[in-house]
Amino acid sequence: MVRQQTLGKFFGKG
Amino acid sequence: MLEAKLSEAALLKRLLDAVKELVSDANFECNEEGIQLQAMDNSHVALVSVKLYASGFKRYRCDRPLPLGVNLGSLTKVLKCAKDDDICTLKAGDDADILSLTYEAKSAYADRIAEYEMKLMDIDADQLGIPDTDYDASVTMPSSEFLRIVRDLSLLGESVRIEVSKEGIRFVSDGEAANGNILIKQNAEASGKKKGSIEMNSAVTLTFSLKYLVNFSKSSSLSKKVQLMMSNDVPLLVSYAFNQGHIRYYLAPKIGD
Repeated sequence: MVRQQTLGKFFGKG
Repeated sequence: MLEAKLSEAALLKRLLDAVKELVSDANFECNEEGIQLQAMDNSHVALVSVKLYASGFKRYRCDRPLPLGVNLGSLTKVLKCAKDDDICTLKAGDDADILSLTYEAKSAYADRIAEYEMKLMDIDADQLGIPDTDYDASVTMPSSEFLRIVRDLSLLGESVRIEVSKEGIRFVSDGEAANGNILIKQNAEASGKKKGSIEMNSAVTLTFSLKYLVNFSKSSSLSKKVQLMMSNDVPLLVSYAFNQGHIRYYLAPKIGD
């Protein structure tokens, strides 16, 4: 089973 | 105020096609360097970033930074009214509540000038800081080839595993009823002709949703080449460059439980 990650985990609020 | 004249409306039409299914509303950030758009899709899985350089316009003037809040569905409709080879001028005042678009065509019998106006909106969007990344693998290939691969594999399954190794780049889809894998080998002759290239510091394996990659491939009309930048456990960067600017997509990977 694979789970989709979101970008918030990788990109900080700029 | 903003005044930006593009030699062909087709560029904007293609850009809108490449963005509108991911994002419904977005700020066009205009400044003296050009026009930039950065927006995430609703599920925060993908981000699209568009840049049009001031030098890519026939004429460009922007006195001070101006965010233009655009409903992309409305802009798509207004752009449908332009012919691909019309000269297209965008104008907005400092209050940024209306965007005016002028399409100029010279036909054999008369000059046609069409003027449209659309309402702009206030969009309160989070801007994400995208870190500079040294990617472990960089693959350049014909955009039509990438389009074909992701479209074919999307018929079989929801996800694609992308593996970059010494062997080349492999796209694997395991569907419930069928599976498929496509290997593109580094070909000395082809790379000599600059058809494509694979550069790799270390092997990379990542899994992505095909639905998004098919969506990104709408940019194939903007550029003959696409560049895929990858490192393990970080978002994929899919980049299309054209004369007047670029469109880049970032896509968060899928992970195993």
